Amino acid sequence: AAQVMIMGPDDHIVSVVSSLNKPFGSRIVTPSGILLNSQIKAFSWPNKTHNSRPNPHNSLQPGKRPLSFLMPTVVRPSNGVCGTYIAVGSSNGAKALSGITQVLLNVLSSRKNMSDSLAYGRFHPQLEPDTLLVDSEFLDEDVELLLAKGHKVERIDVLSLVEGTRRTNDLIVGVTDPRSADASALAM
Amino acid sequence: FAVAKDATPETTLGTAYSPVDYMSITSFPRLPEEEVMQGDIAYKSRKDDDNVLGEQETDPDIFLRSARLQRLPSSASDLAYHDTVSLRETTKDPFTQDCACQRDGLSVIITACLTFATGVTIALIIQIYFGDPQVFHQGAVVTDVARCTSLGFEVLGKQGSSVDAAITAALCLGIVHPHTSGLGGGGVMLVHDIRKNETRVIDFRETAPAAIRDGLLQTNLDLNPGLLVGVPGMLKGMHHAHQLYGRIPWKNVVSMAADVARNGFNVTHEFAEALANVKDQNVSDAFRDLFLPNGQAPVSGLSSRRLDLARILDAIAVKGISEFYSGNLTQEIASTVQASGGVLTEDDFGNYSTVLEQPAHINYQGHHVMVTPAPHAGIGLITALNILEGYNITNQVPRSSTYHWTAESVKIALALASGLGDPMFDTSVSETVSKMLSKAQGSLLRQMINDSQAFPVSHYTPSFSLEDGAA
Repeated sequence: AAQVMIMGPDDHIVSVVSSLNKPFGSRIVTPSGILLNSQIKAFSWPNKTHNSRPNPHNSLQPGKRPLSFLMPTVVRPSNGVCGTYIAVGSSNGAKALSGITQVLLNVLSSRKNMSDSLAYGRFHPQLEPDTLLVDSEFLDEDVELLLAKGHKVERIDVLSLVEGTRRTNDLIVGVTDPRSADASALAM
Repeated sequence: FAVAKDATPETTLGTAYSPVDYMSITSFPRLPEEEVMQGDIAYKSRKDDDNVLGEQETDPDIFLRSARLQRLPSSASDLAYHDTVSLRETTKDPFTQDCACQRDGLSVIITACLTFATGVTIALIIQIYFGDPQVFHQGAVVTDVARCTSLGFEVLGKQGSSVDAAITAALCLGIVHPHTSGLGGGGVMLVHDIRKNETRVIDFRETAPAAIRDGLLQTNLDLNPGLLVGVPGMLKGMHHAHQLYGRIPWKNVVSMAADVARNGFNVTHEFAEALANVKDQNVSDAFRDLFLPNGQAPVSGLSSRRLDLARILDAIAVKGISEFYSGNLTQEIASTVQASGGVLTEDDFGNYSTVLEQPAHINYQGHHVMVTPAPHAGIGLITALNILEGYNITNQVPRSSTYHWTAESVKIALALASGLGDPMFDTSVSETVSKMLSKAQGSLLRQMINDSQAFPVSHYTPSFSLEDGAA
């Protein structure tokens, strides 16, 4: 998914996440050069994959939108206007949910700064098979802690890319995931 | 000067505080009759002045003075003359007593000043709270690609709104990172207005074509990839957002993105890697011609241009989105999809509409968290935070506990999110959503989590299959 996060001088926070579903979508290119999506694949239907349990609420119907893990998220103070504002987005399907949850916990509960919160190693509980995926930044000693709790841990390179902006009072920062070689943030 | 020569302390005091300045008096054209006047003559002269050319005076001196006064220009000198001739000894300071005329004048001046100051203050307050910012202060832009981040920043620099910048940056990403998004895709935008505390979600996700059926998907989709194509919503979503929040013209917003396609950009690491991954796969000739010239994936850093997309964006900038949703492009897309076994028609484009809605939200530890509603899985984030809030996680809590609780909470949230769908087509989704938003339900789920032992998801709730890696 492609991500855009903006906190502008007009006091608006914008978070956009867009996609073609899979890399290069359906890989169908029109003569004028438009690459088309493969979004129908996000619906559920019987025998879609082996041993799958299709979600009846996400069945295919004309005009319907499929279940998606596009998750632009904005946080603001509960009371008043003073405090922390955050806009975050993430890529890579269901792994966006675990990525954003961990980043928000780091910032809102553990009071970490935004850069550290995005840089820390992350994990993703995969439902089928029941495995806890951890990325390359996740510390070995923390893997040991999780193994001790009975988690089946598997390490992979990158789980998701999370990007975000944070505003605390009048200070605004944009932060990219250090796992991304191309993402960029600019602040004025 | 005659007045000064015979001045008593009282008269000196009077002239010293006279409102007529010295230069005005000395520059007054001297008249032969200009002598120190007796009080009664002076009084009469003033009376004559009031009468102007009224009745004729019987006294020749007074008449002469009166007649010459008519010839004098109206000026401060004129006033000086009258003050000079009306000077007389007083026994008390005339400025210490209340003068009705002076008091009224001062009151008018003070009232005017206060009114003006109050008006300016109110105008400033209104401007601060409701007006456009006069100072280009802070802002931040983050995107997947440096080129698009700079472009978004440039839009802000041209006094574009945050949404203007987001539209240009998103269109730019569709050019530079065509493997992740583009005009043929869709997405979702969340906009929060800090001042009004108002949030809107613009859902421009693709929709299923009218002629699609479950049975069609039981065929070999590799042979009929056209069946996977939904109605693209990207441009309609961007246009809708611009109508709601745009500040600079649509033409300029789109043209800036078109310039990127026309003027060129560097191939990024991620795009080069994505192309390398598909290089040896079965892709169409059109795809290969466009992205894999000579069968090779371009290396990162190589300069590239997309003149085809520049032409499309230029046309959309000038003619609007009708060019895409009811023009030649529509016909072309529909026929291309149908040639690939799909069922997308021109009518599907005409019937496509974006959805404008409110976000789902909760309060978490003093923060208001807003996410996109179903069929998006943002609700799952709310469920996870609802469960985790009861643990009162701080940086003092051991990492092992925080990680374990988070892993189990996200596991439950994912399982519940796997049962979501489009609520406009299935009302029972609303029940699932209510359950996922409920803090009480979060508390019940938290009680199912064992602090020292992980469980498979079936221990907590049923789940459905999730497509791996789908965005």
